[in-house]
Amino acid sequence: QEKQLTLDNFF
Amino acid sequence: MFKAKLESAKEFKKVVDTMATLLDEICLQVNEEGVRAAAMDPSHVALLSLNIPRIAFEDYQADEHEIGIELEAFKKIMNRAKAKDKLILELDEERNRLNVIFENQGKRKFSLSLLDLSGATTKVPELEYHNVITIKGDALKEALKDADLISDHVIMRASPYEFKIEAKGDLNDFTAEFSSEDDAIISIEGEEEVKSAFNLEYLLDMVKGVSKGDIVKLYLGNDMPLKMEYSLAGCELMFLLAPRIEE
Repeated sequence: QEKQLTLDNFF
Repeated sequence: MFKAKLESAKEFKKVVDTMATLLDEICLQVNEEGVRAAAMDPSHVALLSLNIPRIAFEDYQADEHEIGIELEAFKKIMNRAKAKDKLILELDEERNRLNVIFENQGKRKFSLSLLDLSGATTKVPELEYHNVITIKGDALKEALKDADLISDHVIMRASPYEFKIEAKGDLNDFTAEFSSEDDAIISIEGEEEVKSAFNLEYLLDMVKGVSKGDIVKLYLGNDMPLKMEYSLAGCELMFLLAPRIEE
């Protein structure tokens, strides 16, 4: 299962 | 006041086109040093940052202002740029508009109504990367278009000597391989092997303004956002794209 992360995950 | 003149309206059109594919609106922060802006796309998957140092302009005068622009309208106006048009951007503070003027045999002036985006500035995070690939823009763009035939996402892999873009479909695969010896590669830096997967639609939007002769810098990590940098006519563009991960 693939999931698209958002940039909020890295800030 | 803000009044800035660019040599080529047609070149700046590429910058506006690229911004408009990812973003609905942007807040230009102008001061005596130049023009800066940063914004995330509505889904927070991609970030675009623009920096136009004053040296990129033919004429430049600016105090501090925030200029909020609706990009679809700006893009439509910029689509009217002709080959030898110069571009003047001028803030009309009284009417709260940005005048977009094409200067050639005469002047054609559009007045773009401004949005109040004050306080909507996006901070650009400092991420650390060990792998940096500097590649010819057209080679990267063609590889991404190839991959688009096969899948809606790609895996980017980098090692100290190699950079790969892979796409896997249900039946068919695609791989683009670039070694540090290849003509397309200016340099590959990095000490380890890294890989991350990215949505292809975003990648294609990010390279929209890239053409032959442009050089693109890619910063890669393991399941990290991709950082991409390139310049168009003195305008420095930087993108961050969040990865896809396996759960």
